[in-house]
Amino acid sequence: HLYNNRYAGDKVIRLTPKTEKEAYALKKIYHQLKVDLWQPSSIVHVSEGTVTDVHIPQNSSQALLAFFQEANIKYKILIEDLQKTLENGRSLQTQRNRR
Amino acid sequence: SLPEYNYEVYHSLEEIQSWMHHLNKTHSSLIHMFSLGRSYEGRSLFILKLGRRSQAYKRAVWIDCGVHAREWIGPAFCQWFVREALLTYRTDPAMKKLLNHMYFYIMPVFNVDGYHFSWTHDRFWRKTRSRNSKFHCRGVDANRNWKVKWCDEGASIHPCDDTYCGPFPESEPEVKAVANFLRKHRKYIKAYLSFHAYAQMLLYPYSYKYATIPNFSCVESAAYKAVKALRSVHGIRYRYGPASRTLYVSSGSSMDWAYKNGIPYAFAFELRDTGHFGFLLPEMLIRPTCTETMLAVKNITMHLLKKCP
Repeated sequence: HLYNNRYAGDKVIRLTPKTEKEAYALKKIYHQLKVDLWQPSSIVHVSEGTVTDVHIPQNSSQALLAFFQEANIKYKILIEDLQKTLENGRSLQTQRNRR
Repeated sequence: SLPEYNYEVYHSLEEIQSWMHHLNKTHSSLIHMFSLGRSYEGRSLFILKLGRRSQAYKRAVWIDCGVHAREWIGPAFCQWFVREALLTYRTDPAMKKLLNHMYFYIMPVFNVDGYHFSWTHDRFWRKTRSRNSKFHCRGVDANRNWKVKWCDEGASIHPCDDTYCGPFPESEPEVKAVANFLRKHRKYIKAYLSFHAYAQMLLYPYSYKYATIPNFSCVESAAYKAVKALRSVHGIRYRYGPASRTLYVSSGSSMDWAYKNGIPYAFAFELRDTGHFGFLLPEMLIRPTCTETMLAVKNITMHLLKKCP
């Protein structure tokens, strides 16, 4: 597996805070968990209406998703399993070359 | 040779540099490779100067890709651009005109250390790989390290943040090397294009403030025509506009610096997609992404050549 399978089970989720209160909650949790923010490039840009895409590791995804549900913050899973997406994105030739 | 190198897969840094060396040997009438210096970890910063050699004065366009390490579609496009230029020089009148009248300075991988690290360790690494003596975190955001409202809004003073601006402007040897080159050649360089991902946008200054640039009219019309041309290929929509309004405010960016330092037409592309794959754009989408972007870039440069002062 690529990258020693370190991204297995990791997800990328999209959240768009509808209020400043939601935005604040997201910023707080992003900061606490030091998430890998795909967009925007910085937590400071997160505000009401900002589309945020965040990469969450497998070991914290359950807790995070539970938090979002409890806070009634709607989210969408963009990538269900980062490792699978990473590996599926390689063309047949690249896979052959690796083998 | 051109047909043997696969432009529809992502290549490691070593493969890209080997490809550059090869083109330098086999296409010497149109390509000249040189190095601007070395990265933090000692890697060469290779540039391809593309265009028909001429003693006469020629304007130039600077194109860089891979400022942020994880945005792999950028370097893929830079390679595609060079390939297309070489392949169509004799058959496409527009390309012939561009390469006869201008030079293109192409930097396929700006952030060589970060790119290598994203291949070998952390696919989602963004910054450079410089060390910080006081913190355990490494790297500076190479698009926040330029001396234009440095470390103001949209950049971070914290070394562990992904938008860390660095200890001082141009602290990163990669940024310093490119800045020195652009300063030295600013008389000739008329356009600056930087390729990032992902958002499907074509951006122009300013990033660091909400204000209209003096030559807005020509820049805006170039951008409009470029996204229209891009959309004509596969129907993909790109938004366009000043970076501060279209994306977000960020200070210390290369595009703003290039503009401030006398390069009148500065753009940043945010290539595909808008989040379905994000940084993991599959290799099978390299071709459509690059063909549409190629048309946009040709459009911009032709527009600048013909219509803009």
